Order: sequence, then C-alpha cells, then structure tokens
Amino acid sequence: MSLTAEQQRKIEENRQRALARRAQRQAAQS
Amino acid sequence: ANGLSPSQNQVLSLIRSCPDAQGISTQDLKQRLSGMSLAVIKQAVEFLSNEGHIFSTIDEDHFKSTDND
Repeated sequence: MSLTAEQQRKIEENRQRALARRAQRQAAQS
Repeated sequence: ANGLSPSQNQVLSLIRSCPDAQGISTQDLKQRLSGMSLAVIKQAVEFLSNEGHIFSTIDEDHFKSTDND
C-alpha cells in the first residue's frame, strides 16, 4: 500500500509528537 | 529492565518489527499474539503510545514505533 502525501505528513507529525512525549517521560524519570 | 510489562514488551517488539510505512493494525497484532486478548493488546498500545514508544499512523488503529528507523 502506498501512502498519499497527506498521510505521510500526518504520520511524520504523529512521530514527532511521540518523540517529544518520549523525551518528556525520560526527563521526568531522571 | 525497560519498565514495561511482558505483554507490553511483546506488543512493542511486534510493532518495531513491522516494515510497512502505515505500521501494523491492532487486528494484525491480535492475530500474531494468539495468546493475548484484544483488550490486553489495546491497553498495551495505549500505554506505549502515552509513553512515546509508538504512534498512530493512517488512522487510530495502525501503529509504528518511534525507534525503528
């Protein structure tokens, strides 16, 4: 299945948000 | 060691191993984790998502890992 440009944009946006959440959680643990 | 339960680790490892751009669906996870109920899988997915280990892709039912590239 190939993704549309809009789907790819949304996926990248969600990925960046998840990375930010992960960094936040890691900072809270240390 | 990474603070995750065994079921959370199993779900995360399957999501990590999926090479598709759209990620893996909860139905696919259910099929591959035959011993695990959909409720347990969904709980694990929600936890992993909150922790930033995974994220939804084309819809709220497909997931990819933040560390598989």
